Amino acid sequence: YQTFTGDLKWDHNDITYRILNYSPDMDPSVIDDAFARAFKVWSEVTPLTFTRLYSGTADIMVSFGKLDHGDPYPFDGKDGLLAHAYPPGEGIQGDAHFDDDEFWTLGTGPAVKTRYGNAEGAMCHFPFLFEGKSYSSCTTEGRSDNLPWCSTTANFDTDKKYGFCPSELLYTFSGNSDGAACVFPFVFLGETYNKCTTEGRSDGYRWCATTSNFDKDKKYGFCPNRDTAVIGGNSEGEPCEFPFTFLGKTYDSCTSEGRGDGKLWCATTSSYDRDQKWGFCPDRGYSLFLVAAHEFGHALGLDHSNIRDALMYPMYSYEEDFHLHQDDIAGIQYLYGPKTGPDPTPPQPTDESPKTPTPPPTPSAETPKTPVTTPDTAVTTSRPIDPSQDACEVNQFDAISEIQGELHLFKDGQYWRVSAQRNGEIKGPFPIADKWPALPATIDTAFEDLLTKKIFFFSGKRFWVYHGQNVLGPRSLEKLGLGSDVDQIVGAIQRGKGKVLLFNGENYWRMDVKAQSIDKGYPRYTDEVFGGVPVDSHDVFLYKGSYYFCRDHFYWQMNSRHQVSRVGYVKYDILKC
Amino acid sequence: APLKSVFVTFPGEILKNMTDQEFANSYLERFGYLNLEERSTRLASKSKALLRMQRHLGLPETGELNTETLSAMKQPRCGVPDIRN
Repeated sequence: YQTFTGDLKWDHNDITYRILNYSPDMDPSVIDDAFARAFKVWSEVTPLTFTRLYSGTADIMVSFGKLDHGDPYPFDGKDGLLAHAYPPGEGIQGDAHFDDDEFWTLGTGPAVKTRYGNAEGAMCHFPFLFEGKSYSSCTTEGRSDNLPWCSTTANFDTDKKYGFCPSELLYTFSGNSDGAACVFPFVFLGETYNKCTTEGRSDGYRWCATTSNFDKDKKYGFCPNRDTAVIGGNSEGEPCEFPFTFLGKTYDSCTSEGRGDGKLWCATTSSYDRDQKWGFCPDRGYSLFLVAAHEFGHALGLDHSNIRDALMYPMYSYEEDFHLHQDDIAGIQYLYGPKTGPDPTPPQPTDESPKTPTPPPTPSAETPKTPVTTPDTAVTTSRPIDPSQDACEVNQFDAISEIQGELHLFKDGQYWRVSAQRNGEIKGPFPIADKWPALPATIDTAFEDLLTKKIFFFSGKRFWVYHGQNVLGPRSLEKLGLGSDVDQIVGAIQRGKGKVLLFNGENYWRMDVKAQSIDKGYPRYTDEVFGGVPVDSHDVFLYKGSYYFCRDHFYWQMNSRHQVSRVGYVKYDILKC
Repeated sequence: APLKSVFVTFPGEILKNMTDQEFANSYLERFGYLNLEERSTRLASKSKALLRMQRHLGLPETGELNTETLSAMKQPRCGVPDIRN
């Protein structure tokens, strides 16, 4: 195996990925699954975990593209280059790109997932028997609505299990129509279209309107490829037309005539000589799972191996029962070490769960109950850091707030301070009770009023106001004018002098700090004003002029124009762990 | 009697009308076997680059552009270079 120069690797083990778009070759759910399985190849042998993001910037951004697709390394049409990926790092580094001029399958021909019917989304079974005739692709036989279908077992006549195949008449993907089917004919720039088109796009993807008039409604989606559609050529997505004539001769099936590379092709009209419309015939295709697993190897820091059977060997070969080669395992474990600990188990109650005071940890709770061993080394390891003392070991803080110029992070009766000036040095933990003795152990939200420097603390349905050593409270949230159904405040953002926004799930309120009351016209919906952030954020705060919405160990940073400017890790980006 | 094959240029296809030598050169360059410094001394360096490629991909090491090497170059593959210049 080889690693990239300087052993490029991620500085954290909880890697995020985001799928930016889909190939029309397979159902999006099949593509999602192929990528998830490809990541699992690596997480099974290392301590790495992979979390999928649906917005913002992930460590590994995954996309499909054709030819020039926005980086300096264009793809080359069908076959040849299949994909590429960048070694770990910021920006484009770590990203994986897949050539969408390839025919993406699971490696053995069209991977056709059905929808509707009575097979609960099972894959088509090719060939299948229908009324005694064998079919190797989806068919519209037996139907009057022209929808292609297939059997999901070898014999429809006996099993009667079926589903509908990908078709623009059934659904679209991506776009802005939530998967609605194409509407034909539709109008685009005054022209009428009766089928999916690539007009108006430079990337060659076929699309359609999902209402009768795109110019008016602007509703569209991308067309899924039918299993019988040709690949590439100049008729992507069209079915072969049999028979067709080529140089005066008639063909009833795909042919390699006219080509020096032996690839099978067909015309998509009855005469190639007249129309010159053609494409490659569907073949076994390339396994998206295998190629993705290889590319993700690069994205994690592995370069090409010279072991022919290794996953990181640069050439593609299909393997039915895939097993990660020892060379790949050695390579990835050189970078990240072996997998430790047990396999994931259903979540158990931990210190993360309820926001209620917990007793101080006892010695027995701090000590690992069982030694952690690995099969390779059988070395017993123990954690050198007491998690209750190290801010970097906290996955989710009770509250985060900038107070007196320092970021304060609260958790279970303790708090840490992070200086914005002194290179982000973490100080603490300090007992909350030492500085603010009236407060309970669990703080949901805190904020400092910029005008009076009073500090407000919220816990459950109560709040306290500290001014120096003087304290007022606890008082009930209802005293602020909040409804009795409001069980807590999870975040606060100062909005100019004397106003602060208080958050709880889908709602937020504006509070007049001086009057200690909620302004009229509230609550309002969080996602109407703060679009693109999780509505189930558990910490919301203002820090260095940006709004932060936290969920789990991630944060969504939003600028003053209410645009999400970054998604990252509290631990690595804010605490610099 | 079998007809003599006629090769046509298909519209919309990316033109790959390269000789084997040209294709091999572009492959060796693209995947890092033929580095920029060696371009000036082309003949000797190409043999070296072929050797390097054959060794890297586990092919018989001849330093020549034989059928097996050419066939390996035409295999579908990852676009990440094998050798970094």
